[in-house]
Amino acid sequence: MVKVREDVSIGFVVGN
Amino acid sequence: VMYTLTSLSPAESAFDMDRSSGALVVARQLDRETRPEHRLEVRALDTSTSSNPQSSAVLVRVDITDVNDNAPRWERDPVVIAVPEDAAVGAAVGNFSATDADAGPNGELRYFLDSVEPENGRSKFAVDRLTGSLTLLEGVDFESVARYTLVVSVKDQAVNE
Repeated sequence: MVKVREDVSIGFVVGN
Repeated sequence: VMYTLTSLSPAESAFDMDRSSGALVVARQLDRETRPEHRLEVRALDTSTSSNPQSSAVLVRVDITDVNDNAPRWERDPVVIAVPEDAAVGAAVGNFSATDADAGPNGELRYFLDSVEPENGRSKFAVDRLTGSLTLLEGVDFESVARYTLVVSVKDQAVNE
């Protein structure tokens, strides 16, 4: 499971 | 190894994957209020051999965490409340209700009575912080004052309210 904030910009790397 | 990404949620994927590094990248604006989680399948495929390629997949759930991007909203503005002049002191005479689409403290609301006009009415009304309920603290008299104007505000409990 990965968590990411809803306000990150396009292009943000969530995980590898 | 080469990577491919498939969205298991019905809508178009908000994510992209770098085929060679496997980096999962945000491709569209996210919105927790519209879609709080995304389910993806990432498949790794060996490409060194063309004769018998092997692959395996992993399921990925992406949880979108909330930021305070919605202000509370009033259902009606202005709110008109009729209070009979013989209403009992202590009676609940109205209820203020707002909504906030955010989660947790970002959507938790507190109500405040900011002002009352005429000013001598300030001691007559109280608004419950948690419920928005309007209570009469003193008797009202139609012949003295037929209308009070109250300004009520609502705030969410986010750090950046």
